[in-house]
Amino acid sequence: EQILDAAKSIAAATAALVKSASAAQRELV
Amino acid sequence: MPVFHTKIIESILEPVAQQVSKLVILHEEAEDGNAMPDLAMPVQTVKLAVDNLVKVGYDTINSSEDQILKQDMPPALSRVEEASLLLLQASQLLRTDPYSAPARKKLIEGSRGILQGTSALLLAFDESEVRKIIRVCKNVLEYLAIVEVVDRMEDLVTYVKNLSPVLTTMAKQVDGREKELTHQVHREMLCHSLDQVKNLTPVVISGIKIYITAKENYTMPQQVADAQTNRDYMVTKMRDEIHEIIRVLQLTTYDEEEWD
Repeated sequence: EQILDAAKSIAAATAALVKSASAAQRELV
Repeated sequence: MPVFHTKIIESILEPVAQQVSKLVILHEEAEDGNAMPDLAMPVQTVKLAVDNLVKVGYDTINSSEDQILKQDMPPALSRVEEASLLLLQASQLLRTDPYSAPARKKLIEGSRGILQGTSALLLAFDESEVRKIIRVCKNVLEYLAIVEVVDRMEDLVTYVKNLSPVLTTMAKQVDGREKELTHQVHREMLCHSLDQVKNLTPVVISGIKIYITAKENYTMPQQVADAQTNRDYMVTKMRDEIHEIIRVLQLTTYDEEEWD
């Protein structure tokens, strides 16, 4: 269970990071 | 065909996989790109989550007796840690040059690495959970293997008393696993075999009973032999279904399709 929770946190944090990076790129496309 | 073979893994990884795919496409379509924002904060959040995952991962490894899990998890954790370093490097590069191409590359490699490492980790953990269910299935097989020594009614009572809870546990765990799978064909196969086991259980017990009755009533040797053959046939059928459950439990969508 702890592994799943830790994986959820890392996935959410990575998704948020990538979303921020994508937002800047999207303005160009 | 689903990419992730369990609903929990899918719910964890699918959103981040979509975001990473979008970033890759945007990067390819706009090679030079806009200036990147300061990613120090979100990268730090990822780093903290990675540190926690590594800690929890090693706690799991140290407390587990599953040798395969102990072997499979560390490389996945290393993969996640390495990816997190790439993200830190990307963030540092972007602070000095928001247009840095190597930083964008590291950002993509890092986020892909997190996705792949977390996926490998969850897969290793999931396989370990599956091995626990398989151990219960093998426990039932062991009980079925000793059916030959059950030749008195009092033995049958003890046998059923011991077999029932193990069978119930197996049915509960396989049923839970079936509901967790994303692959429809695998779900149906598990469902079918589990139903067969449930239907065969009273038939097997009845077969044992008929054999014992034939033996105790000094019926003709041929009748005893027939009862024994029938009992063994039913036990074999049940054993085959449990072997099929074990086989299907070990299948993943990764067996059929490379997604990486």
